[in-house]
Amino acid sequence: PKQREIDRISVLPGQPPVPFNQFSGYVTVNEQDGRALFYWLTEATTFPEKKPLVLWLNGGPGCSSVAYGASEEIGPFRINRTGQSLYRNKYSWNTEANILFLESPAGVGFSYTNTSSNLKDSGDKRTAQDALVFLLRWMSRFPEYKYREFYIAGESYAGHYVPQLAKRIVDYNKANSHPILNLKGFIVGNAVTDNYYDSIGTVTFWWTHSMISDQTYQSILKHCNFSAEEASKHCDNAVSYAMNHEFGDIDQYSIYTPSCM
Amino acid sequence: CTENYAEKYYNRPDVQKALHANTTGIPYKWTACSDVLLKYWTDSENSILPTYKNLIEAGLRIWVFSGDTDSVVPVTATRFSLSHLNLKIKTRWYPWYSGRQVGGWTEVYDGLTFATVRGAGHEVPLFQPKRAFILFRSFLAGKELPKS
Repeated sequence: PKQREIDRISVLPGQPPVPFNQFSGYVTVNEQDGRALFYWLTEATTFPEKKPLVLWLNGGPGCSSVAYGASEEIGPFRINRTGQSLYRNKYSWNTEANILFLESPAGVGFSYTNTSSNLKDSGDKRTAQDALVFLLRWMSRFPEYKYREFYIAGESYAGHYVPQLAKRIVDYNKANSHPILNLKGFIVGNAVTDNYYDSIGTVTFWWTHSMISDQTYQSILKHCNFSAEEASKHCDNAVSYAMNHEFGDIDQYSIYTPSCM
Repeated sequence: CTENYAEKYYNRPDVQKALHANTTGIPYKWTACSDVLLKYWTDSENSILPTYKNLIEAGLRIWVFSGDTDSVVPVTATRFSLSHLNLKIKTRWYPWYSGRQVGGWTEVYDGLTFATVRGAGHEVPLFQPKRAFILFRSFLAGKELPKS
């Protein structure tokens, strides 16, 4: 708990006054390799002691940093164009819950490892395990959140992270008589779910939204075996042709809005 | 271009100090994504559907949503994947509302709620913040999305 007060954020540069508490800092998740994850807690604007805790994870893999969820989606602040100041997000999710952002795994954002090989051997399993260790140790620093209603939220490749962490928590809780992680559920958006079905659904979307020609659509369906580990040369060529010669300069993440020049 | 704003802000020494971040002198700039991790990612499950089945049995509240203008992990991909869970429909497909506009569409299954968010890209709360907020509030409350 002493570390909790050290982690308290008094005010961020360029931040407007806010009616909620914020904390941020590191939790070591592996002493041997020296892996530590960076978190940022923005407590609820009213009655934080009564509101649930929600852990938010972005995707990538390698992009679960505070650039996305915290700074342009659900966090309380948006960053202005010059990077000099912050302004309030009218639809911040911390009016309904205490939002915990985590930069994960080590190597993303401010989260680091003292073993550089960790940057080249990360994967789903260790990411989920480190995240579980993070939560258990974080709860020691913030004991008021033990047994609190707890949810996990995320998007994109967090379609892996979120259910995999939820599974580890469920298994951990089964093995402990008085589990402190009171996980109630999770919510994921535009979530990577199943390589085979996602791929078919994606190519179908490209065709039904007139991003690719019939010819390319047929070529992808003909040459791509979506259940194979590796894509064939013909498949790669068909998909590359679509992206490089048929999509045009769109923002693939939002196909009807202007792309960033 | 909002990602660029973050790259500016979080690399400022005064911001890192205020956040108690980068206390060990990380030997590279803060970036929104780590290209190294992405490039060398090792184990990645082919399918999360078995985990969904497991967690539905564990009784967790599970919501899956899709911004319907994203072409990277599009709504059709998610629907195609979820359809292979073969879940029983509890509340048939209906439009949900935000203000007097259709915020998207939703269907409630035994163990899982699926919802689209109309006009939102990959980062749903970035493109449709109000609709995303209503979605989140309904999820937390464990209530179906508003029918009007």
